Amino acid sequence: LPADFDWREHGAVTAVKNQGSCGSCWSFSTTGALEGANFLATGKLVSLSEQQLVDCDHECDPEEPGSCDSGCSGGLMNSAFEYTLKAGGLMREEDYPYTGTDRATCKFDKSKIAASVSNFSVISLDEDQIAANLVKNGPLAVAINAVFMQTYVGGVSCPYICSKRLDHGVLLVGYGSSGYAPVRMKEKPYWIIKNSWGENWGESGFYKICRGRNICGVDSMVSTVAAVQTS
Amino acid sequence: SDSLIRQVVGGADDLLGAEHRHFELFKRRYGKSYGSQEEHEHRFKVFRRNLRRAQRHQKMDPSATHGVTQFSDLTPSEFRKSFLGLRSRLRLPSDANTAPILPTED
Repeated sequence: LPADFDWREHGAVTAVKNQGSCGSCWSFSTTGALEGANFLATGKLVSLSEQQLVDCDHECDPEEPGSCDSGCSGGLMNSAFEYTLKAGGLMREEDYPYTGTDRATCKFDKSKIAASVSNFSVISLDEDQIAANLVKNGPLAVAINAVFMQTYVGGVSCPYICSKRLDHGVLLVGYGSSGYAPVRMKEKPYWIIKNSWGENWGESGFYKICRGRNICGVDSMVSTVAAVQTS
Repeated sequence: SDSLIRQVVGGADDLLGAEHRHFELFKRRYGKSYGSQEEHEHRFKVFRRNLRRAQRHQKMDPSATHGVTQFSDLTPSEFRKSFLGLRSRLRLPSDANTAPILPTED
């Protein structure tokens, strides 16, 4: 595994987006992972529609009817992948633009699918496995506890204590080996995470969190998706 | 010994003044406005609490920088309700696989 790796440098990550005042983080994590996988499969970086997921994805928990993806009220990346697999794919952002509200009816147009899911998998808690899947399969959909993110301005976040109760969906796009942690007086490896709060938040829209101890639950729910190869 | 210690900086009034200035800068930078004087005062109180929260986060997370963000006028529950959105209680759908173990040496 390379010591440092960043899919942004390989052109597999679209611009930072903004979910606005809507609990749709899960849809941005899902589109980000599929955008990367589609780039690996086709060589083309296409921005995909979160609004299609917000409006049309009502995939439910197989064992708990009523617990479903619910637009601005929340959802889960894995069920969004399941929806995308069943629906056939996601449309382009520009064909189904984001509005940040979930009162609209579904306007999915099958003839305008821009990327499709061939399969998706859940990765174990092992950080080497997460890094290997990141390098091999593209950016990964991950969940995290966002408590420190409300006040985060920059640097490598490495809190002494952080809840592992997952409440936010984001995209893992890379990792670095040398974020300096002064109080720990040593270089700390970190994950590079693309968030969906716009470019004015954090480090131009990105969050760095140190690796090693499943901090804030960042290793707990990691999924990879593979896109259908187009001829 | 008390007579040897003379307070040379302002007390609570100065801090409040600084927090007001912070809040004005925050509103200007993020384009915030509030519909009524009551809402404005409420948001200022929340902002002050979040300034202290950022200080606590800074102590607990010294390798990062914590401070004022676009969410500094929101309570933690408003922040969670409006800007997150993960339903972690959902279980894995039927088509989810377990990723194969990849080599991580050389």
